[in-house]
Amino acid sequence: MNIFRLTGDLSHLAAIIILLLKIWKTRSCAGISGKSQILFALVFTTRYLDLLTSFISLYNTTMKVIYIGCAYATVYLIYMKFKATYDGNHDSFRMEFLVVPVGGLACLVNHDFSFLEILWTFSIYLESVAILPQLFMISKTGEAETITTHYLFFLGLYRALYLFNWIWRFYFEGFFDMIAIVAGMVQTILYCDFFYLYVTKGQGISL
Amino acid sequence: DEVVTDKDEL
Repeated sequence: MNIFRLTGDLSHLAAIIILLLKIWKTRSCAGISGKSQILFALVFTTRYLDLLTSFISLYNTTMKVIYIGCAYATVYLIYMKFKATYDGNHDSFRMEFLVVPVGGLACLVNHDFSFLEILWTFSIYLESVAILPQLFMISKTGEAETITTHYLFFLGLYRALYLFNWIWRFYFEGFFDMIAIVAGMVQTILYCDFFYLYVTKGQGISL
Repeated sequence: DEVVTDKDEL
């Protein structure tokens, strides 16, 4: 554990909590892509299956459980509790365009051709592109609320911090995982355009 | 089983 990893995790946690609180407090999920949230729930589910097979640390287990729980809570709020406020017409990105190619890639390029490892790889690849329905929705409606942009900022920041974590780990531990690094770079690059708008226009974005 | 990928990272 280094400072980049820890702040990355906390940034990720902040993003998830910000989104949940936004939906809960405003009783609305307007402007939020339910499809991105379904994909994130799928990401956490397929990545954290090791919860059932091994114990790493209290921190690790706690965070994984929180991430999974919050992901499903968010999906529940969007598709069940506040369904009436869900803007499905603008959330028109096709999930299968991401899930199918990513599934194929995970089967072809992985560290070990085993059930858990392929699902782990699938989750890494899927996470890198899971935000696309949300970004697509913003480009369609041409705007994003302030709190939504905070959510995206912390979500993007998290993987960028993980990149620094991997640089750190490479130098001090000799550790590197090419799949995670490349996917993490792709993921971070997808947020660059948004980061630019967030910094220059500040908070609420209208294109 | 040998751990292939780092499951400590989130």
